[in-house]
Amino acid sequence: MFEARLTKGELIKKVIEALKDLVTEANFDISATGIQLQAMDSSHVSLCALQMKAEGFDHFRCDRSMPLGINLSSMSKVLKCCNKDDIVTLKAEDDGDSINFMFESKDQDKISDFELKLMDIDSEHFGIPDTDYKATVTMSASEFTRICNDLSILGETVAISVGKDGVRFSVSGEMGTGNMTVRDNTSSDTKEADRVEIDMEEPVNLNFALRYLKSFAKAAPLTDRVSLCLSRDVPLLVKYEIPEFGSLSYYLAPKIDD
Amino acid sequence: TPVQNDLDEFYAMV
Repeated sequence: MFEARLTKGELIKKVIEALKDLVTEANFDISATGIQLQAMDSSHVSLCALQMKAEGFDHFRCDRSMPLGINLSSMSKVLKCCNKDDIVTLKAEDDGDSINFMFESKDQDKISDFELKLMDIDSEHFGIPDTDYKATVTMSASEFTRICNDLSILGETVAISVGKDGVRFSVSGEMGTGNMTVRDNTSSDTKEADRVEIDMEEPVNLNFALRYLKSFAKAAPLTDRVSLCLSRDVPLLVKYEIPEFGSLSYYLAPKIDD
Repeated sequence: TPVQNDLDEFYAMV
């Protein structure tokens, strides 16, 4: 038996919105410690890794570890019926072929339940080596979304370079070029959410497809902060930590000069 | 123009 109840049910909805552009179907691996998901997009350019800790739920019971194969677009449709303040309960039997979603309004005056059929999905687990990233930038998640959306009007590829002057995002396309530089402001009085922290061992300059970064940025409603971790010739890690709940990480293969 | 790498070069399936 698996049962998980979350008062802030909206979090589940936001997690699925942040995954469904990249992943159509995936296994939610449930165990006594929580829920994990790891999946690459269909072109194997990016990888999403979700962790939701058992302690992050108001009630969490998992008698047997198992994968729950779910079509994320169906799950997203079901979650559209979940209101902002609803309490969400997920349930699945050990040998069942479905997952049950229950949405309860805060005042307990409306209860909805939905059942989704589970799917058999080949498990994909990738060994992601521990990487000692040469540069880590932590900034406002909404500001990162803004940068990705704004620069994508000019081109498809962004060059991210971290140097002593800050982190520069550059795009060039047929229309022209654009640069946005964000500087470390930890020594000023900037409020917590707008802080930019740059931790650099050595300068890094890498190219990435903006299309994927824009999809990753759909995770911004989950949390205030995002970290970008870079090293030469290795995938970029874009990490959204969700306080007291877990994290959503995205890995993106760089574009390499031909 | 830079060419898109895929992740399989970096991460093996385990």
